[in-house]
Amino acid sequence: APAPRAEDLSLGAEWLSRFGYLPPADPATGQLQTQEELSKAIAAMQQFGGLEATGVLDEATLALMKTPRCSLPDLPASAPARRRR
Amino acid sequence: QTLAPTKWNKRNLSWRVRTFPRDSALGRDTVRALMYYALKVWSDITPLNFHEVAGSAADIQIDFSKADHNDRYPFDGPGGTVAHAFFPGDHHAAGDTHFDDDEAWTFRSSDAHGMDLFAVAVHEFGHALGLSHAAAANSIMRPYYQGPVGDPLRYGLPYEDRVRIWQLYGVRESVSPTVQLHTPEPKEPPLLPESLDNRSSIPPRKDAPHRCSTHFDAVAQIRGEAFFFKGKYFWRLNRDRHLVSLQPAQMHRFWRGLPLHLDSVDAVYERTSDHKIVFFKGDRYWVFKDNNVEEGYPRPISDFSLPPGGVDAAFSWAHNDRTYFFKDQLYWRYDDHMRRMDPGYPAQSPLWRGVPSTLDDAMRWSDGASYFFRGQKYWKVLDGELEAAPGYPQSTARDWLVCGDQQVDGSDTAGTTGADGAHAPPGQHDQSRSEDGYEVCSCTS
Repeated sequence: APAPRAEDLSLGAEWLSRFGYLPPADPATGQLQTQEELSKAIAAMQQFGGLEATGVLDEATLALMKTPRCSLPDLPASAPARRRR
Repeated sequence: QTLAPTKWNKRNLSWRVRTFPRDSALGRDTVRALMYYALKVWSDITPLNFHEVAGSAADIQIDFSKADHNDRYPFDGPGGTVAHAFFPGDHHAAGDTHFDDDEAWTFRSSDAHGMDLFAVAVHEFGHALGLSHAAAANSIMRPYYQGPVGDPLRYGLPYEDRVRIWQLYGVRESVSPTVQLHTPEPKEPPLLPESLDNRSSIPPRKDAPHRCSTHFDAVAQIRGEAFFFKGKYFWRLNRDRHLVSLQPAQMHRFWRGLPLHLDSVDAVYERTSDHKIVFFKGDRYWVFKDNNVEEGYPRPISDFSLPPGGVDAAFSWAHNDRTYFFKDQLYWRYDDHMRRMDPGYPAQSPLWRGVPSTLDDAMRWSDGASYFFRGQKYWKVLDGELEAAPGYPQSTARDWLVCGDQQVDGSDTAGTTGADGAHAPPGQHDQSRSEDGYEVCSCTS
């Protein structure tokens, strides 16, 4: 898959954080996510959304992120994306 | 289920649409009806009961808001996030449900455009009852909008969602595979747009009793109005003794919280001590505040020191402000203020000479007199008297329910007039105007 553009990555990280797949970004340190954490979060979101859990921010994943949805998080903020449901 | 489940500890939940979509094609009645049906989806299968209220103390406050609306979950304009709801709990926002007023809310429109309000409302009320998002493919609790879910009158929850809500609240008796209960649904919930314009052509209900040829299970004066109960229906007369409608109303749709399988009531009266309304059926009773049942009911009638077997009639006598219970040939006198039975009861009926010893029900009326009903007749006892007024019994159907003499079955009191000239009470007309086929209705507010 083509590498995602910078703005997609930033949209993705903000989206993942908003809906509970990444810990909320720490306003003080701006807490950068490691690539591995980002990939795990994407995979968890893909799995929850019924997509193939590739861990890559592909077109289908970006499209799902743009789908109208409920504001509530999918995972509790405290639960790391990797928790087994 | 990814979040620790929270749930309501009570079963009767009130709701209210506090703000409506501003420039939406959906009218307020439609929005309220859709909320009713979206809640009904959950109450149909659980022991929960929802009732709409007007005040701001509703458990589930429903708002249509835009952008930042002071709850830390701002909306983001058209698309994106479209709604959210708060889980049950003790905080003031528990259960509250917000819809993004920047969305084009639709009902019964094609998938292509707009956001189907019913589908989103069912999802959000799942949250308001304690469910979190689910990954299951066809669950209504999937976080992503998946278009309309079909006709609100026929929609049923997917199995996954049923199991999850049953884990929180258990199963409603009527749907439990083990309990064979005939629980017909109240069939006339709020109307939805298509049928709004032909509302007036709804034919009278097949199984509804006819007011002119029946006797009544219970009769009560409630907040100055008269209610005549028969089976699962009731007729209502306003303070001027005008019949509000010839068609009976469905008891379950107005008196919220009565079990759906209750097919009639034995007696009803308004408690003078706090103006709550008490319904009796068999050995149980329910207390209503306004038209919503209070928590913790039904309770046993032994609370009144009444023996098992239920009551035939109940009413408060204006003369001494005591409540009288009647069963077969016996009657009891109860002090509602002290909440205790007066000593020396039961006594042999009747207390009032000329009144039959067994009754269907009794009530006090705004003229200060007491009225006793049995079969299709009634007796009047003037305030403070201990004897039925001369010229009684009279026909209940004719004098209270706007039935012409020819409609009144088998009445042997047609045409006589009580000594007090109260044959056709003020405001009533001998000749029922429904003869010419028009509804005889009066607006009470």
